[in-house]
Amino acid sequence: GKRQYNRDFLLCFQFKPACI
Amino acid sequence: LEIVSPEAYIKHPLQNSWSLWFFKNDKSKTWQANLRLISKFDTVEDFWALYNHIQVSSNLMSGCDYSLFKDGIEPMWEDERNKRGGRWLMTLNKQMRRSDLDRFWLETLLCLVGEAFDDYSDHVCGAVVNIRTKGDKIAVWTADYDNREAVTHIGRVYKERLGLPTKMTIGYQSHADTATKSGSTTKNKFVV
Repeated sequence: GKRQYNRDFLLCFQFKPACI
Repeated sequence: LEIVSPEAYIKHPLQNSWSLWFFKNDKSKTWQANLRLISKFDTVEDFWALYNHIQVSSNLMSGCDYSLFKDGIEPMWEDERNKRGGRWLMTLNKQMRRSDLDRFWLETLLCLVGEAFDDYSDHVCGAVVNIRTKGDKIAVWTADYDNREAVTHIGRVYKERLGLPTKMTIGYQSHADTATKSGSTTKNKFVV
């Protein structure tokens, strides 16, 4: 299936640093 | 031994790889020479790393554009994937630069990278924001102006995501009509 991400899911990553 | 969830270290892959382009109007150069590829990304984390690093649209100088397109599609009518296409166009008045431009553009980006248009997301080529003194513009470009079902689905979802009131309409215009127009307006093929 298509990798769909809703806006709330995307927004919660805005200021979350990637660990690596 | 501590077990670390893959959530903690694997980036979230997007359906597509995207390229962000920047256009700066320098009249001494050709249109193509003014267009620069800023960066490509294909994960949620890398999208934000780029977005958080660059200026918001409302801080750009007049004459500048940002374009986000699927990797391999250039942000111009002439590209093979665009030439039979068109755009859902939103024209903003001057006051809206302060109140709406940046949130509308971010919402547009989230629609694209999140594949918000369901089965019709494959018809999306990219999106463009034009910063202009007479009024900024934001548009979502799709591949085929003749595909009524795809174009109207994308338009309805997009309008809803932007939170536009029902009475405010946005129009869809083919690039062919935009390129050959004689006046300042292009006729709409669809309206939502």
